[in-house]
Amino acid sequence: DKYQNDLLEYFRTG
Amino acid sequence: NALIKQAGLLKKIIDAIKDLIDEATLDCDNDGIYLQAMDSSHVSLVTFYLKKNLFEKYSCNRNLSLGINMTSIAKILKCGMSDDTLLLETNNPIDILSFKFESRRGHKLSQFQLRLMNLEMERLSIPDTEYSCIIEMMCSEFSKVCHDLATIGDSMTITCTKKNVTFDTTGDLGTGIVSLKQGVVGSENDENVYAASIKIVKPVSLSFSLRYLIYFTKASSLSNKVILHMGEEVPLMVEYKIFNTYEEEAGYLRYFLAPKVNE
Repeated sequence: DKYQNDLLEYFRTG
Repeated sequence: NALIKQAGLLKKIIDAIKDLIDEATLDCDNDGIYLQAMDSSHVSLVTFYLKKNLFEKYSCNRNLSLGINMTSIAKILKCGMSDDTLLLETNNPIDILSFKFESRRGHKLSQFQLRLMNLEMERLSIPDTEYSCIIEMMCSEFSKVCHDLATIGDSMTITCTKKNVTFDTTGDLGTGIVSLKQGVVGSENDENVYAASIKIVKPVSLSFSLRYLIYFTKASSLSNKVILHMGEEVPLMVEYKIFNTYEEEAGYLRYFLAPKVNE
């Protein structure tokens, strides 16, 4: 599966 | 020290996240208890906040981070009855969390201790997001839609417009589509029956993994309603509000899920 965001990266950068 | 009137409520909250995350820290301060954890594949994030008013008594005179194994805490919570009162306490040094259950009639007391873990958890910052669509619907309805469509496909596209919200899927056997109209659609036994309440800035259509959405519906027993927050390029937020025994809002359980890339 491919996802639009890597959530760890997304929330790390705020 | 935190005294909760119905141990079953904490059990429901933990049961709603324990299959998604293995370990997490409970961050406690004088206002309440906060948890944040990501599933191992980094596709979803879970947070909850249990405000002070969720508890009959609550005190925390310094900030604490309690490292918890989710399977272990779920095992302990299973030992109590759902209408027992539950007192949570930590000792000093903080290496255990104690659980004291007392039956409603006071005839049975049981005590369990959970060994805490040393977890180095990264605290992520969840930005304030202006979502394009906010959809409120009955939890039972959302759960049924997810389970029904999962019998057909692996992912579900949620399309929200001013007039309705549509859930659809495609699989090897065929397709499925469920549409809920905006607004109150009627009344049943003098209670309003909602299809979906939609607040919209801009129409959105995004696809999500049904496997994760079905995990999230385990929180359905916490609340009557679920709130879906959607926007382009941002993770979906699925929110269940948590209420205390006086029916006051006393926190939330939120799941974040990355949309799938349409291939």
